[in-house]
Amino acid sequence: RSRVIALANQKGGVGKTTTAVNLAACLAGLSSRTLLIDIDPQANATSGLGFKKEHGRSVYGALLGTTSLPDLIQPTSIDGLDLIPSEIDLAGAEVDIARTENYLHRFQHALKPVLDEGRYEFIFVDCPPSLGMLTMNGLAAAHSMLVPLQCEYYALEGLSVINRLIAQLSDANANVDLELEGVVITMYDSRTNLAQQVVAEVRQHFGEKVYDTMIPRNIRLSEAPSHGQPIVMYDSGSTGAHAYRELASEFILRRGTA
Amino acid sequence: RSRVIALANQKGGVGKTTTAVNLAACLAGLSSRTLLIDIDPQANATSGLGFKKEHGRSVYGALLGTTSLPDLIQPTSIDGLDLIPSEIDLAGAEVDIARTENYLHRFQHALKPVLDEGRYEFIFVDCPPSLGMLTMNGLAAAHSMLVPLQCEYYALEGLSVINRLIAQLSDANANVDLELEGVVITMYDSRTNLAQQVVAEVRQHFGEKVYDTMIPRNIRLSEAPSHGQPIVMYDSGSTGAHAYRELASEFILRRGTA
Ligand SMILES: Nc1ncnc2c1ncn2[C@@H]1O[C@H](COP(=O)(O)OP(=O)(O)OP(=O)(O)O)[C@@H](O)[C@H]1O
Ligand SMILES: Nc1ncnc2c1ncn2[C@@H]1O[C@H](COP(=O)(O)OP(=O)(O)OP(=O)(O)O)[C@@H](O)[C@H]1O
Ligand SMILES: [Mg+2]
Ligand SMILES: [Mg+2]
Repeated sequence: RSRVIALANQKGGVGKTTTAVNLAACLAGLSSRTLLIDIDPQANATSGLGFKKEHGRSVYGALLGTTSLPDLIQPTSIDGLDLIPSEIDLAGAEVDIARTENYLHRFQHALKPVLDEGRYEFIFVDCPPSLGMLTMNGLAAAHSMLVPLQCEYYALEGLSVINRLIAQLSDANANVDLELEGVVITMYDSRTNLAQQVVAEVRQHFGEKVYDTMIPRNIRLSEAPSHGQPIVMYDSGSTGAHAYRELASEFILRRGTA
Repeated sequence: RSRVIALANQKGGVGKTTTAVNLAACLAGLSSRTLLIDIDPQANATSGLGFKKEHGRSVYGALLGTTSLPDLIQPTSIDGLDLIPSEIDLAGAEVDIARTENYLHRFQHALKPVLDEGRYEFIFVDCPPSLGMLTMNGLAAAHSMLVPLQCEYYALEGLSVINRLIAQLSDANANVDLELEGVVITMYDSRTNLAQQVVAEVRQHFGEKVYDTMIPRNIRLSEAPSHGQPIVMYDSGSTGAHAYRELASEFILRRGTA
């Protein structure tokens, strides 16, 4: 019943957290109960929703089997959106998990009671910018992967890794069913040739998988996190808020016909 | 004789690679023999200097002791600038190294013959956006850390980790001498309040350590990598090229009086 969607892209700064926070908030606004799980030790999604990082409040314990994931769930200022926060010390989990049994499925195992309860229609997992243990655990537990793509050359170069990654997870029997939910174009500036070239190339490679909605570069989106609010609360009339609402509607529409 | 400087910041997309490539190119232009070592599996510095990623051509083998680092050195189109490239498979080194003896000093050990030869005045190491094995190896081998900082809220939040990191490396006896070379403000857009607030806050926390030269947001900087050229070759008259030349001069000046 709950669909688990990982926001992943090993390229840094492409808009994973911004998309996780704002898409989740807009879906909650469309009455889809949504949970956002922050598994990035930077804990940007945690502060982007107005929470301080607290020692001990992250998936760390649940990955090692010492705490239960449902106990970490907390409500946010957005009706219908809950959060499991992150903490800086979660970075230590990379080494700890690597040394355990079944190290790729620790998160999937921890997530099971949340899925069994079936409270959420969507569960988003915000991953760090790497393909280490935390991201691999996030992907192994996910039904699909949502890939934000910044309209820049280096970001485009990194896309070739994505299809390889899905194949690798399948070959390793870590997650044979992982699908590509879609590619979201972020920080689009229609005035630059580079952005137009990148978009043309992405649509060529990923075709239908690229959302029609493109998120424009909008300073209000980068101001909102300093107020601990999603864009729809910080500046509901901004082009950024409009774009994420559009994306949420398109996301639902595509899911409905999926 | 050679100073090893790691470009590191676990926050993604802050301008680590752009600063590594362009500062190294500008220093070579000022007749300082420079080596750039790409230890990010994304291999952006490699393609930013016009090279394809090739299987087997990266520090991977040298980290495991099977190949020698000096053999990987190759000249670039910039006089006085050499490169050790990276490859996607280097991501596999994170797990491999974690299981070896002395896993924090594999890179330092591999670098020794390059330092003994003393051919380079500066050796820059471009790190991935994480605090995993590759970045920790880069930092353990470095004399100092150069931290690019994007003028954004999430990037500012991540700075608190930097001082902690230097202390942690010292406590773990991984690198008791690691210094902060400096903080470079990147993607500065003087028209936004956010950028001005971030700069004021960074100068308050890091004082003298913040370079006077700020790198402005300049589309030519993000176009240059698609041509495989540093900015001084792609568009020598751009504000981006001017800023990195200024930064190189300030960098030398500060080193001279260090
Ligand atoms: N459409 C946009 N317009 C303007 N700024 C944006 C936009 N999307 C994201 N940003 C800003 O760009 C920066 C990078 O975005 P974000 O942190 O969401 O990327 P990320 O992929 O999660 O980064 P990381 O790889 O570090 O996890 C942030 O400071 C964010 O506020
Ligand atoms: N001053 C600038 N003006 C405009 N664009 C820039 C500037 N500096 C960097 N960029 C662009 O911003 C993006 C992020 O920069 P870059 O890749 O150098 O960051 P990074 O910290 O190395 O990223 P990662 O964390 O993925 O390694 C790139 O597409 C780059 O071309
Ligand atoms: Mg993020
Ligand atoms: Mg980089």
